[in-house]
Amino acid sequence: GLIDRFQLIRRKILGYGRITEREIAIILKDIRITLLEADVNYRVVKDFIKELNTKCAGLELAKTLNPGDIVIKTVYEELTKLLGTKPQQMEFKAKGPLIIGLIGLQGTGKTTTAAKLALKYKNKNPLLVPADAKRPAAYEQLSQLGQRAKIPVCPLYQNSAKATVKKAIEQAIGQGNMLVIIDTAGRLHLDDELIEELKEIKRVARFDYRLLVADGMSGQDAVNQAKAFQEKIGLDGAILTKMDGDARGGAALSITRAAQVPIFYVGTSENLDGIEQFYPARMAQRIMG
Amino acid sequence: SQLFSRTKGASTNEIEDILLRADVGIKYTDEILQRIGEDGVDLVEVLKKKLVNLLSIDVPKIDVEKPVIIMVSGVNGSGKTTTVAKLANLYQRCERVILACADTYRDAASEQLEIWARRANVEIVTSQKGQDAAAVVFDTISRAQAKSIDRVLVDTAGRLHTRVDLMAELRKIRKVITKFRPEGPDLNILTIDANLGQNSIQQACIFTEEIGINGLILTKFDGTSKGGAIIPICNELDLPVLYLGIGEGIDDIVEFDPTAFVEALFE
Ligand SMILES: Nc1nc2c(ncn2[C@@H]2O[C@H](COP(=O)(O)OP(=O)(O)OP(=O)(O)O)[C@@H](O)[C@H]2O)c(=O)[nH]1
Ligand SMILES: Nc1nc2c(ncn2[C@@H]2O[C@H](COP(=O)(O)OP(=O)(O)OP(=O)(O)O)[C@@H](O)[C@H]2O)c(=O)[nH]1
Ligand SMILES: [Mg+2]
Ligand SMILES: [Mg+2]
Repeated sequence: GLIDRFQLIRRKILGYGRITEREIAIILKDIRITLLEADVNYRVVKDFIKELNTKCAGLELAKTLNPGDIVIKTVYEELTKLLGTKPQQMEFKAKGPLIIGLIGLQGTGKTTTAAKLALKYKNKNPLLVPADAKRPAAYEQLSQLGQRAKIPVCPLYQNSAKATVKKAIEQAIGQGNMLVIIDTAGRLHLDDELIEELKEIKRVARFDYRLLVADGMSGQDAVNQAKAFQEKIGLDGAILTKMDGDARGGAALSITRAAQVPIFYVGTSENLDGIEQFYPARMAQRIMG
Repeated sequence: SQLFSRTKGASTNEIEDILLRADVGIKYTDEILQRIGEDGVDLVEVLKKKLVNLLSIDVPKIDVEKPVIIMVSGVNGSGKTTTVAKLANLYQRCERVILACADTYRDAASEQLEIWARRANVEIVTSQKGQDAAAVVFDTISRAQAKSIDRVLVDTAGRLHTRVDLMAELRKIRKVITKFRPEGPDLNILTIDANLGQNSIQQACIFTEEIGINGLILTKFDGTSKGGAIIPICNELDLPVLYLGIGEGIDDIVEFDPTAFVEALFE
């Protein structure tokens, strides 16, 4: 992978004890290819390489024995920073239920993630809300997931996402649930009507956390999607799904860069326990291949 | 046209940006830009022609006794079930169609496909208690033969190509189909989500290696993704794109047109 390629470059640079601008450029060119292959957005890559160039120029590379290593170490550090530096958690409130909304494009894993999150926070007496009145058998899917996780799923009300959410919040406050997880229908960031529906749900739900659920295999468009949801609805965090595959996950950088929100979790299997803490340093390593 | 003036005289850097943004990938982008050269020709027009050529692959010819057997597979959430519904709706205009719900894994999979079967006005077979996916397919094709049905559409469970056990299940499903049709499904389709990046290439390679895919359907093309990953896929595997999924409704499917696709990529 990248490390072996750098060993070759190192052996060329090593022995000179100093590194020229040209040699930094060669390393950065290789990093650019690595990031693009990893599905990091091409504009995010451009900006990142520019910033790296400035940072590397500022380093005292001439005085070191292994300038190539220092450059690589800097890349990992900068990537980890962009991805959030260290793992982040959601914070629960002292009073009242924490209200989480899962939003995102079609098929990214929102419904399964809702159940996974609920199971993870089972001790908060969670309530699952099927605010998807559109997809065939959406309610049945969340209901079956809830049964397997032994977590209550409130009913779909008046075949309306907004009405369902309103009833659910009342139910949660009445029953003393400390966590409400609202699953919404997949939607395009360009669908004005569905974005409007989400705004209406937002008004009723008064989310504490609006989480973008994004497919870990997403390509270049992840930037536009993340930015659009942030601008139109507002985001407080993200979950990157299907990371049990072999996609490098460059979409992670697109999300943190474009939407400026932390990634809290990654989806790591189809099973109910397939959700894990997101670690920026590990993601940086995965992206770099 | 506006498109022409925007890209006429475009530099290789500008063209590179267009291809990268379209998920064509840096590897294939570098490869093709090297090949079209820099000799003052309108690079964009040369490139567009090359790409249209690359994507103009003949679709598999189906010349068999009924039932025609169509299998749809792909990674989780790529749009298989919705695509099966769209295809069923297309075919049932002139033929009798039956669906096999070979997704015995996912919550409410049969309920989802049953709703679509009703909307498309086609028959459906779902799994009986304890049945595995291959058994559902066997039952469906047997019934299709008995009732002289023209077409069988098999919806399979989503699976990552990295799951050895799930790819083995898929091979088992294909093996059952070979009991009726020795060469396997007449259309062996892989759904590719247009929103995905370079991983689509690996998906196509592994699925083809495992069960011999002979056609692609690019789904969710109605978003802002360009779906350019099909270009390195076609270059590598010579797989025709049969249809584009352009929405969540039953009619949201169109035949793939390489020229329109390439034009849209450059917009
Ligand atoms: N391997 C794997 N599969 C996942 C993961 N998360 C979700 N899936 C699968 O992805 C598919 C889609 O999941 P859903 O939860 O239905 O996705 P969704 O976002 O609710 O879909 P829509 O409501 O139609 O927009 C299902 O097959 C899930 O089992 C994950 O982390 N890993
Ligand atoms: N916008 C858009 N959405 C689509 C398209 N095709 C499918 N979808 C949506 O994508 C989501 C997933 O579709 P499914 O048909 O359930 O995908 P699947 O591959 O069967 O999913 P699994 O069985 O869980 O692997 C649903 O919300 C569909 O409505 C398309 O062409 N455009
Ligand atoms: Mg859902
Ligand atoms: Mg399905």
